[in-house]
Amino acid sequence: MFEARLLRGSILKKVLEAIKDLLTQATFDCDDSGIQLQAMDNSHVSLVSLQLRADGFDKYRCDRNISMGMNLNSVAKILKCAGDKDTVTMKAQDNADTVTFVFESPNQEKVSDYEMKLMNLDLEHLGIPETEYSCTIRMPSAEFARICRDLSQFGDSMVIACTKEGVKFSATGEIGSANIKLAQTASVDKEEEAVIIEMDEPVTLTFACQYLNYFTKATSLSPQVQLSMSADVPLVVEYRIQDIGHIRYYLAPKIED
Amino acid sequence: SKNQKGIVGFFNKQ
Repeated sequence: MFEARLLRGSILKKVLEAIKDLLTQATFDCDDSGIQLQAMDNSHVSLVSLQLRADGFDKYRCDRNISMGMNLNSVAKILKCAGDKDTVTMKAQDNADTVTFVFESPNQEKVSDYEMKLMNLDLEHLGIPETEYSCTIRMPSAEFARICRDLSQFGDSMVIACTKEGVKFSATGEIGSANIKLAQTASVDKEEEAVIIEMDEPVTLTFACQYLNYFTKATSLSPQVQLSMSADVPLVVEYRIQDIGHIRYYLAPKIED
Repeated sequence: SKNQKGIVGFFNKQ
């Protein structure tokens, strides 16, 4: 028996919004530590890694490890039926070929259940090595979303250049060029609003705007986003989900052959 | 010009 109950059901709604444009299907791997999902987009340029820890749920039970392959479009449709304040419970029997989502309104007056067929997905699983990154940038997630949106008007690619002074986002295209510089916040009153840079070596990398814009669909999950970069390795864009886990997006850089 | 790399080349298949 698998059962995961979350009073803050809107978290699951937001998680689906954060992955459904990038992934069409994915496997939710459940064990007694929680729920993990790892999947590449169709073009195999980016990778999504989601972790929801068991202790972040209001009730969590997983008697046997189960892997539930799901069509994410279908899951998104179902979760759209949940109210923002609803409690959401996912449950499945051992070896089941369906998963059930139960939504309860705060006053328990409305209870809905949606049963969905599971899929057998044979997806490649990648091992992500432990990496010490040359630069990590923490900044407000809404600011990052704004920058990605603004710069994608100028070109398909965005250059992210991080030095100890700050971080510069640039794009160039037919209509001209755009540069946005963010300085490290001098004094941090509210950490959520700060730009904080940790840098061992300066790094400049180029990324496809389209994917960065997909990643920013996670903005509502966290007030802050963390970007981690090293030369010639994938960028990590991480949104921490309060008290329960994180969603990380890995994006391969564009590099000279 | 720069080319888009795939993600698989950076990580190990399991």
